[in-house]
Amino acid sequence: MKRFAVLGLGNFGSHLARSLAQKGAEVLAVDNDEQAVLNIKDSVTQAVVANALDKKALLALDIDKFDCVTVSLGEKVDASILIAMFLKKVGVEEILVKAISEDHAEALQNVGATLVVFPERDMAHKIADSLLTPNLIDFIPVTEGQSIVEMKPPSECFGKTLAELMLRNRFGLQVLAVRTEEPSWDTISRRMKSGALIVPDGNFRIEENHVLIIMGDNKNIEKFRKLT
Amino acid sequence: MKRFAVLGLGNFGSHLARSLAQKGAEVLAVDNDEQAVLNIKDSVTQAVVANALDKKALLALDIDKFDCVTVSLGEKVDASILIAMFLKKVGVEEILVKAISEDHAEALQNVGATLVVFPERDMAHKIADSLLTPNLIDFIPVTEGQSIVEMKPPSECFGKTLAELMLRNRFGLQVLAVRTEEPSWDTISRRMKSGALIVPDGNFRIEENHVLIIMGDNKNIEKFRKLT
Ligand SMILES: Nc1ncnc2c1ncn2[C@@H]1O[C@H](COP(=O)(O)OP(=O)(O)OP(=O)(O)O)[C@@H](O)[C@H]1O
Ligand SMILES: Nc1ncnc2c1ncn2[C@@H]1O[C@H](COP(=O)(O)OP(=O)(O)OP(=O)(O)O)[C@@H](O)[C@H]1O
Repeated sequence: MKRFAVLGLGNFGSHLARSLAQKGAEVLAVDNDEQAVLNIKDSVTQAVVANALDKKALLALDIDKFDCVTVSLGEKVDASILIAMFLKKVGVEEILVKAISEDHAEALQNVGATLVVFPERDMAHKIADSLLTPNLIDFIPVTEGQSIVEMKPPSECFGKTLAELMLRNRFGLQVLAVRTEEPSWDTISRRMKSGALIVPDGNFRIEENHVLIIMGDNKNIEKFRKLT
Repeated sequence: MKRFAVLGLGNFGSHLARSLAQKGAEVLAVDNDEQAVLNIKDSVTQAVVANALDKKALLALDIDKFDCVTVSLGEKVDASILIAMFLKKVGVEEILVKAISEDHAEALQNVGATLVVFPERDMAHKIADSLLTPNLIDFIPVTEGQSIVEMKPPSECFGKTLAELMLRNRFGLQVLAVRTEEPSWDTISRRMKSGALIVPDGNFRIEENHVLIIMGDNKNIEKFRKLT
């Protein structure tokens, strides 16, 4: 099992630490604010009050033996860069750092952070994509120019079989799967319950309430969508 | 084309406004900080200095005629809740609000926000999922208990064809597609270039550098993964 250390327990760090621990991972949580450490200690393997800039303290916690160390210190740009460099030096393989600006992100990549997260920017981009595709419920980029998308079928497809529609010949699109029941958000398990999903054959008949999971060229997907 | 208004131009709001405008949407950007408005005016359709709590000012901008209004005012919890209520009252269909805590998120949902975003929490959960699946490069939840995942093939698959491996019979898994070239991050277009993707038939031979896109029951995926 992978061993994680999370340095800095603001919103991002604490949610990450809890989420990893909840899924059964071993998590060391570190913050120099005692209250932050107290708030999380029952949800993680080990919670320690320490200054993440204190190399001796980190080595005393065997930081170099962790598979993945996350640095999420908020506004402390210099601190996070220095700590990322130190972690790289002592051989930590996965160094995840939360950035607070583009320049910060670039500097972190330069000093060896393996994954730089800028939640406000990253979520803004994902959301812009989904807001702009009103009947593409979920947009998953696959290959430059190609995508796997979910979409409601254009009305001219209702009641027709896949064999009749000949989407591959007419549009170069492949229907990978069809959701025959509406997705819904389960607030308890915090998962998307996507209803029923089936892999259709040529005789499968498309209905109005179905959601198609289609793969193909972006241009072809757009052409198909314009039939709506 | 959908018309968007973004109230509050911090990191999230400004990235969202730019991202939407870049993709061709009509975007009105609003902030009461003149510098924030000046910084963005060349990247959006219209940028206005105004107090988002000023209902007259919003109505003068025809806020009720926008398809989607985003509220991202940072620490101003009360303000965002009041504005969300007002937007609902004047009939805006999509009200997206950035939350800064769980309680804030809940309150916003109660007053009618249609999409509540809490970037630090939402990204932390997504990242926790991907950190915990070391050879599942991308984990997309599909149906309760089922998933579409990307994974490196277990070594016993190398050099064998899909027909020989009989994954559907032995594991109940369907190989939807195979990446035959490594994904890489294009810093300019900011897209994942996923290399080449093909939809395999039974004669397709799996190689060590391939990435399989597999669909099936979570338990079966885990069984298959344990072969590694
Ligand atoms: N040198 C340090 N050593 C250990 N912890 C630190 C150090 N400097 C800051 N911290 C902690 O890092 C955390 C940073 O949280 P803060 O909310 O400021 O930022 P963040 O994590 O970027 O924000 P968010 O809450 O949006 O995730 C705080 O809990 C703070 O106590
Ligand atoms: N009443 C208001 N009317 C218009 N703009 C406001 C109002 N109150 C705050 N703002 C603006 O909202 C923006 C909030 O940005 P801030 O960085 O504080 O938070 P945020 O958007 O949550 O954070 P992030 O930068 O992490 O996205 C600021 O640019 C601020 O000027």
